[in-house]
Amino acid sequence: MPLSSPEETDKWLLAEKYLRKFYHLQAGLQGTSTHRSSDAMQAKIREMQSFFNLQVTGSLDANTLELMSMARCGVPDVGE
Amino acid sequence: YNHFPRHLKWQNTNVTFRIVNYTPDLKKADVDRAIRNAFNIWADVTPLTFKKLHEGKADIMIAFGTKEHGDFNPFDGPDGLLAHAYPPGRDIGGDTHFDEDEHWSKDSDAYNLFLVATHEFGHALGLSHSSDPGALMYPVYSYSEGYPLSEDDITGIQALYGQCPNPNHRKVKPKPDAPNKCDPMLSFDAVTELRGETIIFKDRFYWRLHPQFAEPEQTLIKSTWPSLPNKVDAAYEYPEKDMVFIFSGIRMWALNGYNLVEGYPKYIHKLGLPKTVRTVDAAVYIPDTGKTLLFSEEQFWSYDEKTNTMDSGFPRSIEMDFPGMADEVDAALYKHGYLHFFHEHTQFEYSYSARKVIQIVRTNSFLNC
Repeated sequence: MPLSSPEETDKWLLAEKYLRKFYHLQAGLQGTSTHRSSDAMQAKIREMQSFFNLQVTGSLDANTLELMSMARCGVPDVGE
Repeated sequence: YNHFPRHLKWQNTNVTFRIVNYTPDLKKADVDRAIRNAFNIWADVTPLTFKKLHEGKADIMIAFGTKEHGDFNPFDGPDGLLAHAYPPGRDIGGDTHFDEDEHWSKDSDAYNLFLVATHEFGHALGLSHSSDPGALMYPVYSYSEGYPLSEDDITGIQALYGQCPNPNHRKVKPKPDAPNKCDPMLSFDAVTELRGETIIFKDRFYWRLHPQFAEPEQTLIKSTWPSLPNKVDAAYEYPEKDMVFIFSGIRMWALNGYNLVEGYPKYIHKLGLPKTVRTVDAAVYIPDTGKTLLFSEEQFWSYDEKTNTMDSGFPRSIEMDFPGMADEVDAALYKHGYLHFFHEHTQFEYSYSARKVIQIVRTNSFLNC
């Protein structure tokens, strides 16, 4: 099993934190041994990409990460 | 626009607010003014009135705080989260908190308190986030000048509270919604290459087409380049110097990559254009000739990039030199040996060597529509 680079790990941590806060991703281990992302996380990434009119891939591409790191309002984008 | 679930709203139109504490970043009077102006933005388009309380419990309690600040909804230090607000309701409902770890300003130097407050009060009145990047209720911060609401914001708030009964207050100029890439009547303001990407300017926005992205990405011009104007008339890349030139009115800016080059803006007349030319409609560099064509109204000029001089014998008529084309162009791009001219909702693909139009398609086909 290849080890993730620190940058790669940071990316996933940023995404996980973002999706928990703004897309109600359930807390818990999201990574799987092969993909680093569970189905739940992919679904939330898709939801976020759809909201921001990004290409909906379910994967953490550069556009998605760039938006996740921008300054923003702390209110979730999806209703409770 | 979006509302919160159950369309939460204030049940009466007289909403009270209280500023619990102040940021040291600004004078107290500047904070008061930013908050009052932010409420006025919403009061101008609804029947709502906002009364300031100096003590006791108000509907909207406004506070500055850091990290965990009493609502179990902590801030995160500088940048990232800027503020949050709760939808209308009792107790914490409507309350609005700003992250004191941010630097707040009354201009574009830091996070503009008026803009963030207006966005947060949108939540405090019942608006959830909008997915329209031109709307004030879009979740991502971007600085802009002038009236902050878009049509989308106004429609959203009026769906909850109705219109303002005072006709004098209705004279607001909302920002138009973000352009829709697949609108069949879509026209472009300017198109250029930028290090292998294609940048398409339209109104306050630009689309970025990256060879590895299937979908164009739409962003506010001000989000990327705060000092560029909101409207771009023309743009072209001069790859030999890794520069992109952006034209707006009688001024031009230069980019190196995504960074603005110092020493700009310069007047377009420095290129050798006559003073009677007030805007450049389109610009395109042709690598085969080393010339940049500059289009304005029904004429065009040729600029030699090597000698930095305007070629003699110009201006010439667009209609005469580019047969089969419209007599004016909005935007132009040179790609794979062909010139792409955009005029209103039509795109002309022009063979420079054969001197003829080889294809006419809709402008929006360039955005995969």
